[in-house]
Amino acid sequence: DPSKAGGTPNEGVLANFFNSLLSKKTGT
Amino acid sequence: EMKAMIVDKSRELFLICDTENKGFITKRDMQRLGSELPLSPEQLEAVFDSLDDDGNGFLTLEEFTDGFGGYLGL
Repeated sequence: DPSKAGGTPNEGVLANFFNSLLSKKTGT
Repeated sequence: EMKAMIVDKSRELFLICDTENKGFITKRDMQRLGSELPLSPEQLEAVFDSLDDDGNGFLTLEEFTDGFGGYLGL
C-alpha cells in the first residue's frame, strides 16, 4: 500500500500545514 | 519527555483549529483556517482527510496528535 509507505503527495502538504500552524502560534 | 512535548504542542495547535473549543475539528473549521494559512481549500481538505484516521468527519485531539507525531517522524 503506497499510501502508507511514506512519500505520499500529502506529506508535503501536511508538513506545510503543521509548519504554518507552528509559525502562526509563535508569530502572534 | 519527547512524547509529552508532542502532546503539549499538539494541544496548542489543535486549539488554533478548534476555535469553538468543541473538542474536535471539522472540515468547516479547516476551511476557516484557509484565510490564515497559505494552503488552498483542496490542500486543507487533503490534510483533514489524512489526519481523520477513521474518516468520520471529526478530527479528535488524539488523531491530530498522531498526525503531528507522524509529521515529526515519530
